[in-house]
Amino acid sequence: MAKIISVANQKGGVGKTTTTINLSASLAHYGMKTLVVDIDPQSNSSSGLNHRNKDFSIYDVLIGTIPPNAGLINDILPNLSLIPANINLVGAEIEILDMPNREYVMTERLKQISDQFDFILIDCPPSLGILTLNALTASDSVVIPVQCEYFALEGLGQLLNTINIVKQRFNKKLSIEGVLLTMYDSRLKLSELVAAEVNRYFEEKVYNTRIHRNVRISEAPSYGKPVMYYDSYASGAQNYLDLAKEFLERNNVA
Amino acid sequence: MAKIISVANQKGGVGKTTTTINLSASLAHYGMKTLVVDIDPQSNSSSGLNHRNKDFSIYDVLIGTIPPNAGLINDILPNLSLIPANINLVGAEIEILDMPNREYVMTERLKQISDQFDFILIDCPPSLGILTLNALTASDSVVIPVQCEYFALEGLGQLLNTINIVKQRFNKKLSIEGVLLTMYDSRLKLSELVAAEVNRYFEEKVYNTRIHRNVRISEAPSYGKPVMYYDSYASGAQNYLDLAKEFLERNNVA
Ligand SMILES: Nc1ncnc2c1ncn2[C@@H]1O[C@H](COP(=O)(O)OP(=O)(O)OP(=O)(O)O)[C@@H](O)[C@H]1O
Ligand SMILES: Nc1ncnc2c1ncn2[C@@H]1O[C@H](COP(=O)(O)OP(=O)(O)OP(=O)(O)O)[C@@H](O)[C@H]1O
Ligand SMILES: [Mg+2]
Ligand SMILES: [Mg+2]
Repeated sequence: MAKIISVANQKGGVGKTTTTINLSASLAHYGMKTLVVDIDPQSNSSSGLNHRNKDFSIYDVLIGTIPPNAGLINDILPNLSLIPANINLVGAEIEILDMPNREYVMTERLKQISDQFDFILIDCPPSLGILTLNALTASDSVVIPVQCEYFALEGLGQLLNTINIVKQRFNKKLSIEGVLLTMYDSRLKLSELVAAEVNRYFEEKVYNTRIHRNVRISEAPSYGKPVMYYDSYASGAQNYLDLAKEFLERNNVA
Repeated sequence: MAKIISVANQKGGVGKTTTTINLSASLAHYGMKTLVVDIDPQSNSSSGLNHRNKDFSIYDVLIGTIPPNAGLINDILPNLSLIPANINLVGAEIEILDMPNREYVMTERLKQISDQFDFILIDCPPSLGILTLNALTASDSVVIPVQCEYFALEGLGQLLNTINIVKQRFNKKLSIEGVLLTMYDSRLKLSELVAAEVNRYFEEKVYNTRIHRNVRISEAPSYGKPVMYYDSYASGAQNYLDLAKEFLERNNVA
């Protein structure tokens, strides 16, 4: 049975997609069979992994027109598979609202394929709507990327409230996998202030690994590659490999 | 009658809030009576203008429990007023769905206060849901902030589709006010590539003024001030004053 992890934060542009792509690629690099599930209608995780075919997506899996296995794109990279997103997802929120058992649709779908993987990472859209709630309900834990900026701090209270509500009402096992500082720039006072605040708030949940601002990370998606495949010497590639190591240690996988 | 302008882009973290706050403050500085309407449940525009009181918000105005005038915080800065957001907005999307005339709720509310202002700017959340659709339906035009990053390019097609749908079905007068390049860094090849692509796609709609990446812009919100009130010598403050001048020229206001 795979461990299912949502990568979530309703604040926009904090590094959810970047973390999903690069943490997944790094876990795959260390031999873990990993699945990325893109549930953002923007489908950035899909295109960041060079998948541009819009024929089917997680939308079809959620609505039930295709079985979960048919939504899988296997081994898009060694040990890494994808269930892509497409624009139809925009309509999914309203359609799922009318489905029986609407909170557990994603849970039920992922259960059918979970034995094929060690880890499943779900890239969430920048909102706390039905799709994100479905992902949290289906997950064992949540990775929370926090950009080292002031506005990123403000939203954390809302996110924790939502996680607690989901935990109480739909998914008792939900926990925080870890809090990740992203776009950290050690030259900026603001970065240090935010990092200190996040460490005070989340304590041992915060990853020791920080993802530094690195232009190679933002160039990689235009080539459809995780940064380690685009420029393996880049500091960004190394940061995400370090994160994967720390992630595996916390999951007692040597 | 005020000109009503949505600041919208479903891609997260591209500078919607930063542009709403700083363009509004600059227009107010040039003597325009300006209103900021924050419809993002994250309420970043509200806190960026040092408003932290959660008692009432645009939610109460939309649902109709208070009249629009009661939602106004007048002269939060000279010539600048605010209708704040709060967390209740998360529930607004589903409540508005059940209201008669649901696409025109915002239009109807803003009509009642529009004669008090020259310009009204609406800060939209990072999604194309009911709240953003309501804002687009209520607006004369849209300012589209585009971060100089690869993923920011990908979402533009979806946004234009949505603008066209709203224009055809709900609001014939809707047009693109302008496209603004944000977090531009002239040292980065990626910035130049994205800028060239955006200019090719939008041509004369793109503002000549580019907002350069400037740490003072991201520090200002922690003091609850637009950047021109936090550090008037900062390049970011100058960029937004230049933008306001260009905006007024395009609106034939000397
Ligand atoms: N460490 C980094 N260094 C430099 N650029 C980065 C870094 N992490 C992310 N970026 C860039 O910042 C932008 C925002 O990141 P990303 O799209 O991953 O955030 P997101 O949270 O998924 O956004 P959304 O809320 O729209 O889903 C992207 O253009 C990405 O390439
Ligand atoms: N020109 C700039 N230079 C430096 N930092 C900037 C600039 N513009 C915006 N920022 C910072 O980038 C982050 C994202 O900007 P902002 O929050 O305005 O985007 P947004 O589109 O409103 O995000 P959301 O999608 O969450 O609503 C903020 O922390 C902001 O302070
Ligand atoms: Mg994303
Ligand atoms: Mg915003």
